[in-house]
Amino acid sequence: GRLERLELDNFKSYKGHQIIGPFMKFTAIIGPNGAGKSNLMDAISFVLGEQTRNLRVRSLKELIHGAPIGKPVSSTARVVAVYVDSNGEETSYSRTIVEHKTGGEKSDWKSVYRINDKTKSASEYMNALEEIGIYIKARNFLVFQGAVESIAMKTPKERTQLFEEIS
Amino acid sequence: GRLERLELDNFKSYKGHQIIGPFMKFTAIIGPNGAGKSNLMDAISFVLGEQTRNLRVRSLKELIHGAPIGKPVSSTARVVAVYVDSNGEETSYSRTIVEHKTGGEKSDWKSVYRINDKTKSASEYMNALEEIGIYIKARNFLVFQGAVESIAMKTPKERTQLFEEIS
Amino acid sequence: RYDEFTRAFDHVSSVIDNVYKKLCNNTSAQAFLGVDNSEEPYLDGISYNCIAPSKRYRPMDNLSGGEKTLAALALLFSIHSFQPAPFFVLDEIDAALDNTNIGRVANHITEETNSNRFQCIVISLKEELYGHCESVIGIYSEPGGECTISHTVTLDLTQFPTGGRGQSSSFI
Amino acid sequence: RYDEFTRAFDHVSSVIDNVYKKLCNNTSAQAFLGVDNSEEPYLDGISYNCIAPSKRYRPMDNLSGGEKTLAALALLFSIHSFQPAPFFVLDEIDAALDNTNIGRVANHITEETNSNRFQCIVISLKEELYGHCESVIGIYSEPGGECTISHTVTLDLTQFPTGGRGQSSSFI
Ligand SMILES: Nc1ncnc2c1ncn2[C@@H]1O[C@H](COP(=O)(O)OP(=O)(O)OP(=O)(O)O)[C@@H](O)[C@H]1O
Ligand SMILES: Nc1ncnc2c1ncn2[C@@H]1O[C@H](COP(=O)(O)OP(=O)(O)OP(=O)(O)O)[C@@H](O)[C@H]1O
Ligand SMILES: [Mg+2]
Ligand SMILES: [Mg+2]
Repeated sequence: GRLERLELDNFKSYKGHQIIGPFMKFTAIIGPNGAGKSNLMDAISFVLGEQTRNLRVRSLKELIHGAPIGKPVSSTARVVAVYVDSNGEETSYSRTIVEHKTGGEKSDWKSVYRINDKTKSASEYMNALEEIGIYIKARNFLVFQGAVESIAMKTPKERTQLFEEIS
Repeated sequence: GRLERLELDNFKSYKGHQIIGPFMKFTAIIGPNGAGKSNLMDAISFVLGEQTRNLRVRSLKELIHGAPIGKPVSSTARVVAVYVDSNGEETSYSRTIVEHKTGGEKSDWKSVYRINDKTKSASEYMNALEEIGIYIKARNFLVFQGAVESIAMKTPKERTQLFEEIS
Repeated sequence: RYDEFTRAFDHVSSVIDNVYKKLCNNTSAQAFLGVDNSEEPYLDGISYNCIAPSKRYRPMDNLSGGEKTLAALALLFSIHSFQPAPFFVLDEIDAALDNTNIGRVANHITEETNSNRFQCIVISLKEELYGHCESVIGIYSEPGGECTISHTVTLDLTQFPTGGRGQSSSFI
Repeated sequence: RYDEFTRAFDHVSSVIDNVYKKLCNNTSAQAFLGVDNSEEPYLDGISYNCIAPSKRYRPMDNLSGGEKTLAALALLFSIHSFQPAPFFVLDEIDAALDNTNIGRVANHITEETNSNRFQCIVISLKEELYGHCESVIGIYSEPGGECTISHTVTLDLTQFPTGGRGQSSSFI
């Protein structure tokens, strides 16, 4: 199967509702510095369950469009990934950031996971992704900007860990 | 003033005696991956007094051509930098690696510094370089491969240290 | 646990040499993985060594920037063949590669994607790489405004006569 | 100690904004340095912030790869103007820059070297940068053999009609 398209709602520099794609077998993302290319990779990593540390933000809240300059345009952000399997059947995986008021001043930000619009728990969601071969923990299919050389320079122990993840 | 040319003797991938240059006001070093471009920058850093840690080697001995595959072609390596001042006068700065037998099995590798072929101590050599504006400790004029982005991302304390070096 | 680990390790180490030869486009290139502890490999480290074409064995930290990128991609593609994720997302992996090596990596990806082994999404600034793709998603940001606002434009390169195989620069 | 430090800091922070505007080719770009402790600045940190053209203030870690490279070069060139080393050696600083920004950096270096403020030696894989140079040193390695053996060829681009200002690709 493959990734067919993405739908973003107020995710990082993508304001409003934007549909991105279709992605073909070999697709390039191009554009000037600062245009938003790596943000698109962050959108893909986010919807596959990546944690905030690897999305270049300190908290989920900062993923909302406008948050880094203190003017978030909404109280939520969402990414939907539409996946097409080898029989041509579409499945949509989505992850949404919601504010979880814990009373008082401070509020918590949580993720809501859905498959074909049905809410799932985080572990159900991850298991479903593992069924199509996506092991976000192994991260053997995502290479972030500037990180490619370090893959070859891991320590022997780190390499063993990588093999543990995939076996 | 400016760097006029370099003379290398068995330094890293540069076998035998090679003269490189002349360098003009704005000169580029180009060539395929693994050809030896960064080794040339290492040669410039080495002759200006840079320590082995920043030359991608563990010991001075490994700078000798052939050493990484256990077949050093010589027991010494040298880099000469010819500098021309604003009056057109040439000065040559050189650094040579020599084996310093300490008796028994183990030998030590030392550097010999020379200015216009007169041997100098390390501190005399560094002081002479500071007189032409080269403060190797501040390293405000060398950017190693892959290191440019980190210059902007230093911590506030590291930045203060940088200012201490140049003041 | 031993079986699982050894199955993964044996598969990847049998594949990596061929992948590396292909990326270097040279049969004298070699890549091999080794376990430090053969009884219980998961307790110790795994060593990885690449010998660039026509050179002898030397430690990995001796490789140049571009040589390290090729070694990393060989490991990445070999691990993938054991545990195949449906797609790759690669952000500016071509930064340290010269044009010859970009061509080799692009050819390898093109072959793999054409035989449906995986889908590949690359982010790149170099035409030498994105010129090989079937489609291109251009990102531009709205001028002015207080923060970046990104928009996208999609271009299907297969619509044009030479369909993306390295010829796309005149359309971009 | 206070005087020395403040002299260096004041000079660099007065220069950096102009250098950054020039590298971004945009007067709305801003760069500023700040001391955390004004009585004894050498005891605490120095903050550095860049505002890319037409964007509002945001933390430095929010910048993209290319934006960070420009911010780094602005700081580097500003510090140099206080403590001028005779030359720079820059190894693949253009790796994360798009072609527009490469052009701006190359123009800035060309202006500075032409007015003899410093000499510049760059290592680059991209013609968009080395095409601006006065001379090019090509490095190639001997085929075969057990380890890399490097040789050099020097080419003075000013000998050719358009003398290096971005036109050199047909000679290389
Ligand atoms: N939540 C957000 N809202 C609005 N803008 C954001 C948000 N998060 C990040 N940005 C902006 O997005 C821009 C960075 O985008 P990105 O890192 O994707 O650039 P890029 O296209 O990868 O550039 P490069 O080629 O330099 O790597 C920055 O200018 C950053 O300020
Ligand atoms: N002492 C030495 N003797 C012989 N060869 C050496 C020595 N030290 C390093 N090398 C070789 O020099 C080569 C690396 O050169 P260098 O790092 O300068 O490449 P580069 O031209 O900068 O490439 P890239 O464009 O990939 O950064 C390696 O292949 C390395 O094995
Ligand atoms: Mg990026
Ligand atoms: Mg290099």
